[in-house]
Amino acid sequence: IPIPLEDSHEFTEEDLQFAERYLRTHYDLRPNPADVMRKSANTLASKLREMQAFFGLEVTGKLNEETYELMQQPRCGVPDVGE
Amino acid sequence: YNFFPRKLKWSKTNLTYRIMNYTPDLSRAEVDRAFKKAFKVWSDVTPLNFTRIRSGIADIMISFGTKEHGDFYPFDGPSGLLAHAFPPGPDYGGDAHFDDDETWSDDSRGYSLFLVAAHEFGHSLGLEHSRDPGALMFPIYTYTGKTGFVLPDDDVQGIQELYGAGDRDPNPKHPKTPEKCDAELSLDAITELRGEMLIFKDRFFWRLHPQMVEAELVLLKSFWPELPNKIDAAYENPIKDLVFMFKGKKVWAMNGYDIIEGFPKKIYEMGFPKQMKRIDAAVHVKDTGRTLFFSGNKFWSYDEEKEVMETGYPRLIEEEFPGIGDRVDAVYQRNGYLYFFNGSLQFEYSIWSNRIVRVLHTNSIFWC
Repeated sequence: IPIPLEDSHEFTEEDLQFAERYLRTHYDLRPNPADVMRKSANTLASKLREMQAFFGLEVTGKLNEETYELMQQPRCGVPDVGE
Repeated sequence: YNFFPRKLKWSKTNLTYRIMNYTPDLSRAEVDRAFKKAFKVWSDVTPLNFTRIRSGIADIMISFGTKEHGDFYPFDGPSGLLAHAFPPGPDYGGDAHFDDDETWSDDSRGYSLFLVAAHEFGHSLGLEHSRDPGALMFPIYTYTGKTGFVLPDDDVQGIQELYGAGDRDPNPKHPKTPEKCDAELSLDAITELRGEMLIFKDRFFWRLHPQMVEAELVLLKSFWPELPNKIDAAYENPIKDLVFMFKGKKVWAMNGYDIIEGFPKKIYEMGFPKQMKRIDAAVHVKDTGRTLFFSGNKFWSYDEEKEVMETGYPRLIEEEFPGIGDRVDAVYQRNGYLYFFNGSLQFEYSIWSNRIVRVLHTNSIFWC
């Protein structure tokens, strides 16, 4: 998951897994075929951008504290975008 | 507002629902009532009718479940995912599931079953999530009070695009989410809070960080559930690190998010006349240590150190601050200036030279 340099020590492995699960549930992030690292990185960044745009956050494509905080808020389980 | 792909909707207006099981957090009657009230939110503004059945297959099957509960969209334990629902269609279509690892309640103690159900039934009828933070269909849960719920305008627009309007709307005045660049924008209150600026309008406030141009719109109750849905005035006393908020004859003191023990108090306990009904605006002037309170066409001066109202007040606003009009909606201080808001205008008043130096649009506070 792309993370801003200044936040790089902020997140544990568990946090990153939570964030990935969130994007999969609500932003239709597809599981990553192991051999396509480059593409998956873009998909993650683009899904983060989609979420940040949806909630009116600064669109960086990186997992910063503000974005992670919003992921933790209680919410509806229906996706925000996608089929 | 948004729709599901292919704008899924029911092709009939008479829909059935069935409650398959119950949560232990509430009595059966409370659950029945919450769901019935949640359906009414939508039937009030459309031609849709909802009938409860107690056996067989209903259009909208409602159930409580935990973790993996049979639809391959598992819940996740307490908080996080609260519920989900499927768009209109056969079988699972329209069904609504509630996570029973949550604590369901009919007030702010737990998650309001009524509010979450009203949101989920919006999905059951064909609405997707809205980006409007004031909309019921916004994906994040916000407690908006135990009574007096009125469906926000954004949701009404969406559902009526699918099903048209009904003929029995008991609350036709549906709250709109304020637009910060609206040329006619007027404000309710403004205060600093630990370096941020909070700008209040209806049941919202914008958080304006000094370094950021983009203001974040937040529901008042998502920060302070105990506060009313709209306030009259607010100011920060930076020395005490307290923010005071006013509504009618009441005043709340906040330290950050926490309301100070013993509040709300009555405004006359600060030295205002007993018959005073409300405060329109308030501002703490750091240089003098005084807080100015504006009500109607008059204003008072309060000595924060001695915690008493200064003698010789109230005075007429027009006499002390000629040119700003005879009432004030909101006011804040910055760099030796007072900014008085009156309708869609703000007056930049120099404390030093005691005169207005600029007149601006209210919405210029957001760089519009």
